Amino acid sequence: MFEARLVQGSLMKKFMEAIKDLVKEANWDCTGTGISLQAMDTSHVSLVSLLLRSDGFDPYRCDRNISLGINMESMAKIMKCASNDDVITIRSEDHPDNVTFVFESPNQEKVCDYEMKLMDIDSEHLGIPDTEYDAIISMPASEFQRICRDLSNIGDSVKITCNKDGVQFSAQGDTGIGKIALKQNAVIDKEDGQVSIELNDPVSLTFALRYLTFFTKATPLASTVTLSVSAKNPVAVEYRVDDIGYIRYYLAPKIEE
Amino acid sequence: LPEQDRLDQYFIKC
Repeated sequence: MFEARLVQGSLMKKFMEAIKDLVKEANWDCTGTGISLQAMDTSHVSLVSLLLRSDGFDPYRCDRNISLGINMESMAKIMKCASNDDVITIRSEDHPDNVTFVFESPNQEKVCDYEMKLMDIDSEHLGIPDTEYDAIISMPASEFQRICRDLSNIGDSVKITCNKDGVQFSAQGDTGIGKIALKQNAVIDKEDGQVSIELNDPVSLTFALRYLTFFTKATPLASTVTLSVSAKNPVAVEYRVDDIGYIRYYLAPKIEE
Repeated sequence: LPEQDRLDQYFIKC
């Protein structure tokens, strides 16, 4: 059988919120390592990849590798039934037709049990090649969310330009142009609230704000976000989640005419 | 506006 008990159940709610608007259905792959998911949005423009390591659960039991084919909207609805301080357990058999979510209140006075039908999802797995990035930008996740929100008022896409002076986000539309420049706060300092840039080569790429805004749904999961950019390659947007794993998003650049 | 590229061509199908 498979059983994974997450004491900080709110994390599962937050992971769900971070993917449900992007991905319609996906396989949650459960192995001894943990729970992972990789899925593209329906237009194949962006990809989400997440890992919840087994040591983040207490206990974690996976007798046989299984894939739980899940409709995200249905799971998100069930996750909304869990309170923020609930302990969440995910449970299924070795050849499952259903998955069970159990929500326990902290004092165990209330136990909710939701069983959900699984789907047979034929998903293709993509291998993500190791990339030498031109620039790796770390910044407060809330700052990146704010930038995406503000520039969405100006245009549909954002140009990210990174050089020795810092990083600039700019958008243009019918009403005009918006530019937001961030300087490094300190050299190689990745403390919360800091902007840090590892620069190999100056780089400038344009991305759809619609998708970056979807990615910022992961903001409640982490204090820091890392943007890894490289000329003519997809950007990797990573939120590392303390003690359990990560969620990463990839988005292909817009092709300059 | 520039065209949006699909991801498939960057990543390898396993």
